[in-house]
Amino acid sequence: VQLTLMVVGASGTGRTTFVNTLCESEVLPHTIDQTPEEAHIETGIQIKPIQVELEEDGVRIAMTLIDTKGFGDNIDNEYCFQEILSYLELQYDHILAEESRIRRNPRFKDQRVHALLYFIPPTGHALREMDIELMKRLAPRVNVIPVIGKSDTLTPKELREFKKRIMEDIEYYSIPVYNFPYDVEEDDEDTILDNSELRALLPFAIVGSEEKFMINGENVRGRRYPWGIVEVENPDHSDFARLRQALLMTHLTDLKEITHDFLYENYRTEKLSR
Amino acid sequence: VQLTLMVVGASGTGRTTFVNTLCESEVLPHTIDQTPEEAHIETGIQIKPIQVELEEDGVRIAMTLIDTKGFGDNIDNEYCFQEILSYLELQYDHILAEESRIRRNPRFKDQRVHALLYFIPPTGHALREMDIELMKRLAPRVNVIPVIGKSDTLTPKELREFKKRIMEDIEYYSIPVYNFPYDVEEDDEDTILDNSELRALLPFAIVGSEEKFMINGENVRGRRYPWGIVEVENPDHSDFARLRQALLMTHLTDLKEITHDFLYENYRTEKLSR
Ligand SMILES: Nc1nc2c(ncn2[C@@H]2O[C@H](COP(=O)(O)OP(=O)(O)O)[C@@H](O)[C@H]2O)c(=O)[nH]1
Ligand SMILES: Nc1nc2c(ncn2[C@@H]2O[C@H](COP(=O)(O)OP(=O)(O)O)[C@@H](O)[C@H]2O)c(=O)[nH]1
Repeated sequence: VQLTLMVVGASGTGRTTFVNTLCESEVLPHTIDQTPEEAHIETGIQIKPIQVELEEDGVRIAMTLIDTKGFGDNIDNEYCFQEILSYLELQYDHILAEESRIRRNPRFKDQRVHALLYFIPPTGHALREMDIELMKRLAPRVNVIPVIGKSDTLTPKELREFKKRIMEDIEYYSIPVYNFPYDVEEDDEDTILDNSELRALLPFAIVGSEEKFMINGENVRGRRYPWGIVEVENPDHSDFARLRQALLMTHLTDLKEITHDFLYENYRTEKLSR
Repeated sequence: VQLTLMVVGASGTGRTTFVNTLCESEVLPHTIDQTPEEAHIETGIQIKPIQVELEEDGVRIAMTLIDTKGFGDNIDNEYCFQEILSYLELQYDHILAEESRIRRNPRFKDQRVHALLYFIPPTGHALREMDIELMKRLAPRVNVIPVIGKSDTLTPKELREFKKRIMEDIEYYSIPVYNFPYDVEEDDEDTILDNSELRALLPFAIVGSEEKFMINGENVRGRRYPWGIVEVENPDHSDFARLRQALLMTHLTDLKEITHDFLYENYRTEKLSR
């Protein structure tokens, strides 16, 4: 099983830690070791795919993870949007070219992105112009799943209000995010229930950690503060476990089908009719 | 006693809450009630002074607090720097004009800003280009005190490394922040100790809260999470108390003297020699 996931978000929203938590190993290095000299060149965005082998519920998943360092770090961020969009469309162009070849390339690799996790910084207010712009522009080309990074910054009440406000913004600006679609007439009760629950969690409140602690006899991933320990997999502390299950198990196929049968097809039609 | 304080930082860095915590009452409203329609117009920055009466250790302080909503919220933030700088210089221009008047204006109010608290978002990495630019450009006109907003986002180890990295950046970019200056030859031991301790805390790790909880029989300001309660005034949880004491008591005079005798004089010399 293959899956291609992209993570986008401003520096410091917990993207790198999330990826390492998802893969249960340090697949992405932290750039915190960069010296002041190296760190402050306005470099635009760096799009870097890496290959990871995962196992979820006995199923082996070959995952391509694409990190996008540098998004939102510049004083003017206009071209960052364009670089990500170009990357997504380039993968569609490769499929288009391959489709029309008389002699197929046996080594061809489908690198279309099946889901883009957009990390909203936990401000506690509303979507910023940058968040709206990005999601709106990318949603026609990829399944955009909004997540709140470092959600342990927010108290339960603040989180509820923040999630509600973000979904109102998403509604108001007609941003077509991936919202776990279901058909009340076609789908069975379990599917409808599962999808409505996931939809109700949007945007997912994410906490990531590369450290483990002993809690109630179990070694669990968490963040230890002087006032307590946040448990990554505890549903009262974070939506991480639910999101991981949706991405790697229950909704993997749906994300791929929507990408191939809908998003790609739309792009193809648009491109060929120009 | 009069003091003028400005708070600058991107939306969601905890500025409003900090001000309300400092004044122990809701002097600044939260804009979280804005609807999506109102909130997303690129309005630039809003500079709004408010007057507050405080009491610290029996001394009455008439404080002017200046909030700067909208900083860093736009896709292109260049003009925000300029608006803040213009505000600071305008107050100097007023003094300059008043100084040269033959007939003094008895109702003249000195609105020079004595300290600017710059809220660094708790990314855990390093200063962003925007942070460096802002502090570097404003430091010649006002005492800039860097603080880390919402510092309860960081574990003790992350906070230590973040503070260290920020101070390295400040050093590397020669940003002349207010660093609790002392004279080893002139000042007494207590003053030297006090100032070195405050300097060592830079940038101050701030947690703010408008809620109170019962902890060990005392009603204290804090933030309650499912995993524990952060206490605003607990020095192991936040540097809030130390900063408040410095601003309103121990270093109030120093901040004003530097503004009047050094920063203003430099501006005056520059302006009159053009
Ligand atoms: N509070 C909190 N901090 C986190 C979380 N995940 C990562 N961090 C910390 O935030 C800092 C930046 O994280 P990183 O994953 O490198 O962010 P990135 O720049 O978005 O890739 C580091 O100090 C992390 O330890 C989280 O879920 N909650
Ligand atoms: N984790 C954390 N959240 C805070 C802190 N102070 C305020 N907040 C929350 O962050 C959100 C935005 O705070 P606010 O003070 O309005 O930020 P501002 O936009 O910078 O003025 C609200 O949900 C606050 O309750 C803090 O010290 N730590």
